Amino acid sequence: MNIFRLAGDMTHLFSVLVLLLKIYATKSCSGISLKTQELYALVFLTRYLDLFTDFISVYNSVMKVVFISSSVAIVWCMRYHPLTRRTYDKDLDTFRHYILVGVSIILALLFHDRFTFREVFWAFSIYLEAVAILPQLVLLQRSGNVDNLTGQYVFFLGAYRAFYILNWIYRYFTENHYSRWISWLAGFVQTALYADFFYYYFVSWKNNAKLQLPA
Amino acid sequence: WNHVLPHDEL
Repeated sequence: MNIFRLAGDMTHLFSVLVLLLKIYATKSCSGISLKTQELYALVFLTRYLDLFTDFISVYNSVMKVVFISSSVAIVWCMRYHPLTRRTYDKDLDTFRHYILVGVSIILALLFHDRFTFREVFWAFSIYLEAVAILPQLVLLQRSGNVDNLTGQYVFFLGAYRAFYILNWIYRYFTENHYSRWISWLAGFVQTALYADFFYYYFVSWKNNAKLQLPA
Repeated sequence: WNHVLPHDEL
């Protein structure tokens, strides 16, 4: 474990906590894309298949349980909870996210480390996570004004993978491992997708103005 | 060092 990876995991955890706070505090999930939440639940369920087979550390297992349970809980909340489900912007959240799933399956079947059940599912989860934020970014552009907690949620979600890239660079130079090119490539694409959001987030923070994404 | 990073990350 190095400081970059710990910072990445804590930032990721913080983004989940901010999202839970937003839904709990405002009793609303307006501005949140259910499709992105469903994609993230799928990412965690397919990446953490080893939860019960490979024990790496208490930290690793606890964080996996936290990410899986929080993402599933948020999807359940947005789909079935009588109060919050009514606040979901169903007509704005229209991204055809099953296309992202389909493309990720094809990519994982074509490009993977080893053709094993575990590695193909792992590659699928990496590709899917790289694009999972798209429905959320599209929803933010459509819904115009972005409430603070939602903006912070997206910001921390984007920042975590940037820390992971620093972690891979660090491990490249300090350990005799190198990270899979799949992680590098998908990690860069994932972080790049946030680039314009980061720009508008910084501008709104600098001008102390409401976060506005151009339509 | 040809071995790839183990799946020890989240």
